[in-house]
Amino acid sequence: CPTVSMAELDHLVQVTSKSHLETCQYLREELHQMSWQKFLQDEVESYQSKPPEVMWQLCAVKITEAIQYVVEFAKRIDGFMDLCQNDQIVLLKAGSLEVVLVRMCRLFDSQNNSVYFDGKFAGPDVFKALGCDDLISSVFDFAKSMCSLHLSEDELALFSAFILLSADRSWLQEKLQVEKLQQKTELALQHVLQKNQREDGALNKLRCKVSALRSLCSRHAENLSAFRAVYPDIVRTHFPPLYKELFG
Amino acid sequence: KEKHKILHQLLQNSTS
Repeated sequence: CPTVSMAELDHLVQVTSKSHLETCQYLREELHQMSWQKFLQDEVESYQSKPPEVMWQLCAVKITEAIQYVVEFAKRIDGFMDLCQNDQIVLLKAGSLEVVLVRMCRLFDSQNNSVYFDGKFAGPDVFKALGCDDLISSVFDFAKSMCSLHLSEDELALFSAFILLSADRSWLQEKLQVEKLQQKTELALQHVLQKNQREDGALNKLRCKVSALRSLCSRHAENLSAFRAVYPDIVRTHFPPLYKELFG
Repeated sequence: KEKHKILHQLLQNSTS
């Protein structure tokens, strides 16, 4: 473990938190103001009656938008831009969707089991046309369990950085460098959890989320490849290029 | 590099 001073940890918390808030796509206050806007039954039905390829394309666009904000977040993480370009790409390719899923708890209304999507709050039934009910319900369960941890913005920021800096991703060239950054981030996360007086094993609960995130992302890849097998031209011509780069 | 053209581009753009 690297030796890091308290002042250094405080600085890391501050920088990561600022980066998170500058790139989080929606402010909590904005979302709070929109929380009453739920899709009406006829709007839900209109999403459900879309052809699968249209709904897939819409979701790919929304995911890609969210990922662009995660890339900006990554660039502002202390030390990320000092890594070699290969490793920056490897970490984003493997971790950007995981961070989107972590950030989703900010857009999630646990009481109504709905997520902010395409301008209003949507329940799992809105995504029926995708044809991946199991994945959607797992994503909603994940968001709900993340919400139940009631993470503050600085805790969420550090957990997101911790996920992005996973040193066990395949194809890293400077694994040790990434490992150092991840360990420092974990110390800062631990530091902030203690400072926020959380003694309910929050760090262990967060560690458990790592494997859940990996499983969700691999299931996304499986569902995408099944979709692509049926609609190869739609993916090739209509999906956002960044989405194809990351998941192709 | 060609395979991740857009990601490279996004990484190289200066942070606004």
